[in-house]
Amino acid sequence: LQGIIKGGKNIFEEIEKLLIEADIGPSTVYDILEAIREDNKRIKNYKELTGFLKAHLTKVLDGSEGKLNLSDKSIILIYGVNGVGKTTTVAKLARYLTVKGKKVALVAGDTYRAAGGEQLDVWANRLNVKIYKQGHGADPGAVIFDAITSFKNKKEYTTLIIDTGGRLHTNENLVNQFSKIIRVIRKAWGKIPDERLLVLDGTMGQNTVNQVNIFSKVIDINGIIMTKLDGTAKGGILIRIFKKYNIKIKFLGMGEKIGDLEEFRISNYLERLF
Amino acid sequence: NLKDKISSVLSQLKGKRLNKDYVEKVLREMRISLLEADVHYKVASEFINLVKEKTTGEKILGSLTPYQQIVDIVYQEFVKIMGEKPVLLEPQKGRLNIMEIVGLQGSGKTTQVAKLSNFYKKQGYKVLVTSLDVYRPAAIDQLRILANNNDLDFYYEESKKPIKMAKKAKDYAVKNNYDILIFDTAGRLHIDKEMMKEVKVVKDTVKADEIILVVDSMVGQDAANIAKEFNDKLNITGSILTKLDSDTRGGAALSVRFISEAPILFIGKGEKIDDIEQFYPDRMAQRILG
Ligand SMILES: Nc1nc2c(ncn2[C@@H]2O[C@H](COP(=O)(O)OP(=O)(O)OP(=O)(O)O)[C@@H](O)[C@H]2O)c(=O)[nH]1
Ligand SMILES: Nc1nc2c(ncn2[C@@H]2O[C@H](COP(=O)(O)OP(=O)(O)OP(=O)(O)O)[C@@H](O)[C@H]2O)c(=O)[nH]1
Ligand SMILES: [Mg+2]
Ligand SMILES: [Mg+2]
Repeated sequence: LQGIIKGGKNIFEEIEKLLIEADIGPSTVYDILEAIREDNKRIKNYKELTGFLKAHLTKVLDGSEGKLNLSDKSIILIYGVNGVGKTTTVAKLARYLTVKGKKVALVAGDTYRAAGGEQLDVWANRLNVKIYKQGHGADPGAVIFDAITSFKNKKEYTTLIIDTGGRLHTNENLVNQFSKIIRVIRKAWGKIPDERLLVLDGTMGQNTVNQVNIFSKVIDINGIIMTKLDGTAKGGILIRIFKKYNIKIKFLGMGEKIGDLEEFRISNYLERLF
Repeated sequence: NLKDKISSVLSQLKGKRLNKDYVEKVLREMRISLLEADVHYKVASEFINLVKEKTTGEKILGSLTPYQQIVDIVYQEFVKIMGEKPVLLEPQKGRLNIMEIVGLQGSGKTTQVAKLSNFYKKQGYKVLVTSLDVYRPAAIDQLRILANNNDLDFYYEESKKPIKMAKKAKDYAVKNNYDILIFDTAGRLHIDKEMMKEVKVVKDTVKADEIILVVDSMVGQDAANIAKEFNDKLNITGSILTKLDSDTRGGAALSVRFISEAPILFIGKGEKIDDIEQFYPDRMAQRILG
């Protein structure tokens, strides 16, 4: 690959470093560099190379921008591993949708972790939105079932957003509990949730792929939200994930405040990568 | 053990006549494996280059047992970075030891604070925990609930000022003869100047004995940035790697250890109060090597 750049080894190493440090992952990085070499036999300098890279990655990510498909009565399910930003993202989505004229209600589906429900309750109060909650230790399936049953019959709400407790994809019990939650939603709603959004932490590396792998076995993921891209992490793993799973990316979390949610745009994303 | 693991990773070198190019090729593959394990780019390069220098000289390659010598060198280099034995943090009884727990958002600090308190309480220390997280909704409740559920001493005084809270907590701990006071702090970005200043001021105000960085073991390349910034600003004395009950290879451990030069003290391997254990460097090294 050193042959592709007249500058030689230094430019090649520089770009490899940039892509690896973005968490794109070694095998995907080498695929990318190989593809660039095939299309561009003579690259004069680093600036030209990044230009080709951006063009190539824009192609690779073609079709990755997704949006919420909501009708006048929809359910959004939020899930993912521990600490990625689910509860905060539920609150951000509530505000985002309220601004768009939706009437939002929330479900405190984390009945396990200390202050899991209380945390979302604080957000609900700040946003002045309805929240369905039950006591700590209640069965999450039951809380969700009751919430949907009520939501179905209330004209005043258009969108129900369900927060769930963090769960490692490697924890069989919690993954089974998640499958049960989906069955409960099917029963109460008559179908699977309209938006089934996996939350990924932008600071995480290659393990993110394992998360998508396992969760996609128990639910048809139709959207990804990646949080914490307001730090120094680049979230390059999204490139590897989209290449492999073709799941649309709908939002990026860019901070801890309620307004720190942006619609995923390939150009903005790639701009930050470089 | 780690040496067996290294032997198997380098097994392509076994029973062959070795030359510099071939050894370098196998080491390149090891470097890629480290990158796939989320070891930071610079850390992986530096590690492999160090090993390359020591293993491709004529002294090694021309010897009777080049493969074994290369395995030994790689093992030594790993042990040099990760440490050879677990490092036990044993606070002195009879005086107040203050631990300040810091790290990025969602890394597991609050949970680990409760686990640490329980860990030391079982060893006979009198431990007090308190939260300085005035930002995250229900953060104080989270620690209070964990403390109540596990019979741990918890201190809190209503306030929006972390520095003031820290002083009051210390006074209370001294007055009531605690051996250990553990501060849970809010998650923060290493590039947030104001927030990094806040934990520095807390450290200087209470004269913290330990600054412990909590890192999510699933973190990727960013581990290096996090470790560097927290170490530069606070001089961390130790770290805890959480969520090792996942299937992450945990290369962040190598990066954090390499850059901060502070020992990894504990690992978190679950959400329950007992899910904390001593960090074993050779076990982690094996895990990273895949
Ligand atoms: N910097 C930054 N922090 C974030 C972002 N999203 C969430 N956080 C923070 O990450 C931490 C964890 O957020 P939570 O919403 O509690 O995460 P969670 O996935 O619900 O956690 P569990 O329910 O415990 O699994 C909090 O401190 C949030 O403020 C983001 O986009 N950027
Ligand atoms: N599986 C697993 N989960 C963990 C571990 N440590 C913490 N958690 C979970 O990770 C999530 C985040 O933990 P917290 O203790 O709230 O993290 P934090 O660093 O205090 O978060 P902020 O205060 O928002 O920065 C919670 O769901 C915890 O139960 C661990 O070792 N393994
Ligand atoms: Mg949550
Ligand atoms: Mg916390």
